[in-house]
Amino acid sequence: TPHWRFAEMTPAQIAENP
Amino acid sequence: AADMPERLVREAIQNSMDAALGGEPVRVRFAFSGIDHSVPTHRAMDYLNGLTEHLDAVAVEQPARPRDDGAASQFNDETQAVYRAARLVDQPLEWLVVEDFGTRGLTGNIKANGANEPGNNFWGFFRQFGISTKGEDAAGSWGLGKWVFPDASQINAFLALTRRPGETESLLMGLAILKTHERDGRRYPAYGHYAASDPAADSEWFQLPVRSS
Repeated sequence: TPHWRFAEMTPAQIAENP
Repeated sequence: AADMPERLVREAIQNSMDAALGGEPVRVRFAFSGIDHSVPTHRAMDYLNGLTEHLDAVAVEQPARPRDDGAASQFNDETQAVYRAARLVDQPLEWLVVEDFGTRGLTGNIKANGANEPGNNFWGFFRQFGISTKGEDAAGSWGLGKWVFPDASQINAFLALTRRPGETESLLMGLAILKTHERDGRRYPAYGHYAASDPAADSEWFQLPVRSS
């Protein structure tokens, strides 16, 4: 079934965008 | 928000004009459901599955964060708007639809995901999150203006259905632009997609549209 999904941020992404 | 209707109409019409097939007029139709044609709650969930918990996470997170001076932060206008949005999904879903005719639709390789994909309108609409350099080509028209679509939505989300020349199936995908948020101890980016189901882990996941005849 199609659904909304947000991909968990990687440590590198969190460091860039805390 | 004051000029939202103007921004939305201008952006939608410009995009449709840029995608004109030629040989026939481009037509663009804007329609509001109103309450009379809203989607009943039990059917609306088909289009909201997986989104509501992220709306909730954004809504509860902001006021819970202490300010630098230690005082509890106030609800700001944006947070209040998101909080109201999270409640909207428990009610019949009113909608706004923008349709265009005599256009090519969102053309381009749906699996392309480079830093820049000139001429790929599907990529520009769903995958381009950086700031576009104007004037490069038609894909430049999918610059910052496209954010008017989630902006126009009270739940900051939209679905897009497109049928491209030579294809019998339609493609359906959605995009939500919230804020970065945390849920169950995990950190999530501001954007999420309504996409085909995929068992891949988040780190491997590549959102693809739902195909339907």
